[in-house]
Amino acid sequence: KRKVSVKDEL
Amino acid sequence: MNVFRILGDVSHLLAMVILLVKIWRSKSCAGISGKSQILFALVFTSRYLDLLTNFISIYNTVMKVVFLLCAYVTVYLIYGKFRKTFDSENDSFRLEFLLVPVIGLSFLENYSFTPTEILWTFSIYLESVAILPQLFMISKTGEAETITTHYLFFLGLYRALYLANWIWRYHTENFYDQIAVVSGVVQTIFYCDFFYLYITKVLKGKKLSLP
Repeated sequence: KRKVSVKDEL
Repeated sequence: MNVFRILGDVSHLLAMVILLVKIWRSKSCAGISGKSQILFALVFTSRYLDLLTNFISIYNTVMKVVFLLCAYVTVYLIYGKFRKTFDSENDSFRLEFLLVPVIGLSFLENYSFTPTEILWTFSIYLESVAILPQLFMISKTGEAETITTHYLFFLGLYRALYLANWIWRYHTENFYDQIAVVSGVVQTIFYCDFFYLYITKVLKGKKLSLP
């Protein structure tokens, strides 16, 4: 399933 | 945070610093694509809007601010301070050929149809092709200064290390981000040809020139 990703990367 | 990720970020930062120092010391931006640098500034701006809304870590915040600053200072040096040395004649890649498909794709293929998410997706897709004007410029002039090739090498190394980081994260945290991974693979492929030339020519002390 799709989910908004965790944006901890640069 | 794993070792590939940290080395990737360091390599990314090093690439930007090499470019800034090159321009500053030689007081010239000859051979550098201003269009690629504008695209990178656009990439960071659209991706790091979450600086204002979302705190992740001190490291994350500091790096984002530094990346944004480097990108904007580079653009300023090329189009402002040292614009007389800028080779606009050979920086002739048509940006609309990148921007139109990238904008279209970010509306079609994203995790959620919200402004911030679309902007983030746009930045990921745009980053994967942002170096093309620079590579186009090198293929057009047929050569690159050695320092410019070091810049490209560290930028490509950063991408390759991020791929290793994602493989690591997939195995240790079961984490993966398919948009970032697919774009990252595409982006890394663009550097393969350059890596080959870098290893066979530049590392042996020769200038990078195309036949």
